[in-house]
Amino acid sequence: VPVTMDDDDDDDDPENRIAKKMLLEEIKANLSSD
Amino acid sequence: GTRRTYKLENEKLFTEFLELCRAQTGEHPEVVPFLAGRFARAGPAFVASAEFRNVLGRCLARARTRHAKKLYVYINELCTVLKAHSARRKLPLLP
Repeated sequence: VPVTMDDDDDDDDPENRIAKKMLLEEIKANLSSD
Repeated sequence: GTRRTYKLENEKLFTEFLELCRAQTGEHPEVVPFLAGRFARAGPAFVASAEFRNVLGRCLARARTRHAKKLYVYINELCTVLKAHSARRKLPLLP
């Protein structure tokens, strides 16, 4: 059975991806509140 | 004293962590100034504490050994801890 992979970066860790999203959102919120 | 030692060591470790972040978060240049800002606003007692030394040392060691794989997890952890110990306090309400 062939194994297919997502087009996303395979090395991208799910936990890291969530942390990155949270951090960037927080930075964005901070910038807009200043 | 011990507190001064921790302060100097923590500043050194934090600078190393920032350098590591700078090298690996090039796609988001806003991350390093944000983290540095959190550090600048942290309470001086916390910056010179063993607690911060432990968190920082752990994050730095993991970021080095596992490369960028979970770097944002460690950045987020540090930001959360620094925010929790921010020197900024809300002013008490006047009666």
